[in-house]
Amino acid sequence: MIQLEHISKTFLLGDQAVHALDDVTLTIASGDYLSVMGPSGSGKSTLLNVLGLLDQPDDGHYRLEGTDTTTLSEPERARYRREHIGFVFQSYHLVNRLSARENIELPLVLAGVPPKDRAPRVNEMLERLSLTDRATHLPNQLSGGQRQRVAIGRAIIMKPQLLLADEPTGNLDSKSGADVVTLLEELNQQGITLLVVTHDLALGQRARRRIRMVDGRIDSDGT
Amino acid sequence: MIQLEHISKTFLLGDQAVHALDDVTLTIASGDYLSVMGPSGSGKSTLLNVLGLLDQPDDGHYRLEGTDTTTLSEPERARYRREHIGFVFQSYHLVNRLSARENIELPLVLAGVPPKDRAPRVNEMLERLSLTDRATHLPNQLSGGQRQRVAIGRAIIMKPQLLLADEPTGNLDSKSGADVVTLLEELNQQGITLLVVTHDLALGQRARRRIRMVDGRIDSDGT
Ligand SMILES: Nc1ncnc2c1ncn2[C@@H]1O[C@H](COP(=O)(O)OP(=O)(O)OP(=O)(O)O)[C@@H](O)[C@H]1O
Ligand SMILES: Nc1ncnc2c1ncn2[C@@H]1O[C@H](COP(=O)(O)OP(=O)(O)OP(=O)(O)O)[C@@H](O)[C@H]1O
Ligand SMILES: [Mg+2]
Ligand SMILES: [Mg+2]
Repeated sequence: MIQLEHISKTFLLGDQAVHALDDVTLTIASGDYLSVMGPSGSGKSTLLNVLGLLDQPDDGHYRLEGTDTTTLSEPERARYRREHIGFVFQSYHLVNRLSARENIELPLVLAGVPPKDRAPRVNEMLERLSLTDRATHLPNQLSGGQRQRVAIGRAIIMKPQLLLADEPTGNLDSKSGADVVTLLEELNQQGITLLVVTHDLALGQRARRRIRMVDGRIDSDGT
Repeated sequence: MIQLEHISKTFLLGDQAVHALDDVTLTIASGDYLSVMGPSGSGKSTLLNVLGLLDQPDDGHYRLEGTDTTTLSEPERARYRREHIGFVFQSYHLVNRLSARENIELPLVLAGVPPKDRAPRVNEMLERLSLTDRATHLPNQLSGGQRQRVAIGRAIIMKPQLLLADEPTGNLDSKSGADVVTLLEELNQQGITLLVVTHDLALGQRARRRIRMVDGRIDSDGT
């Protein structure tokens, strides 16, 4: 499903070059469940941004379902993201003027799902994430962990084919974190390809396949 | 040093009342080391915001070094914060147009420390937080964990009398997290009062005194 071949991504700041991704080669089959761990700054979020079509590599090829993504125009990439990819961002990126409910509902609205079909799906998601009592709150009226759960809800409401979760439990207590992991793993059992970046060793070890990154490179890749 | 007496804080949204803090009584001696744990949404950040003079309670009294803080004007509160309190925010709140170095340096600038005295202190802090190579990066050119470390550096550079850290290791790998904890505990050993909100049980158990919050109340307070 996913083929990264000799992917590199370098940020240039003045005369300093940061090799955020350094010759990364990785094949991921549809329905896989991978964790990505590694030191702060090792390139995990950058890897997810490339996989999620949010960022283009400077070198190498990213083939997604056989298509070379570098040949896609920006509107095509945006459309592919909307239709196939769910992304839980490390810093959430919620829409500040929309409530928890409206943030989670947004992908359904963009996909043209009619209002009467949206409500039950959003209500169920709010319930699964223990956010029902906070549905009308704006992001700045939510706790850190509540915002994180809204970000998760928005990423998964469309049951996207590829789910990229960047530190999805970092601001959650053990119970809320366990509820989220249960939800993500259910989606994987239904066939969704799941990548979880995490600093939580216990969570990382739940994945069927564990990737470790160091300095922009894949240091180990095993089961 | 710190006396919270029957502190309550309620957020009103339309006709819904959220009791973020519900009759909280707590005494903290100078130099104490406390952890605050509890479910997502239980009031931990709100407690820190009240302690840090960022938010006023609706009921009860907050005495700080004998002064009833409700009698302070906003400029007096701002000055007290600047001179005595260091705050690591759950969402960092870095200044986006300032580099890592400049963000960390900011409290020294506000305190009128001369440039030639600032540089060695900032350099040492960058080194302790493994940020030397990222000193000139802007926040959007940093990884999540790097931003978290900048937020920590800024909070501690003035060695404030009271240090409030809201989930300071949430986006850090185990090594960076351990380095930060070492740094915070060193400051406590030098006499700084340290409160750490965390979802990390291992970190929470390092504190001499452990507070657990549930639904805006202190559920347990023990050593
Ligand atoms: N826009 C940018 N300009 C320059 N350097 C950048 C930029 N974005 C990221 N970097 C650098 O690239 C490296 C990889 O960043 P990335 O965000 O992928 O790390 P990470 O593994 O997700 O870290 P963390 O665990 O702290 O979230 C970091 O060292 C970071 O400073
Ligand atoms: N401005 C606000 N308006 C309404 N409700 C609010 C506001 N700010 C916070 N709340 C609510 O108050 C409660 C306590 O929030 P707080 O941020 O203190 O929780 P927390 O314990 O820090 O949670 P987390 O572990 O998720 O960070 C939450 O249920 C939250 O939804
Ligand atoms: Mg990251
Ligand atoms: Mg909080």
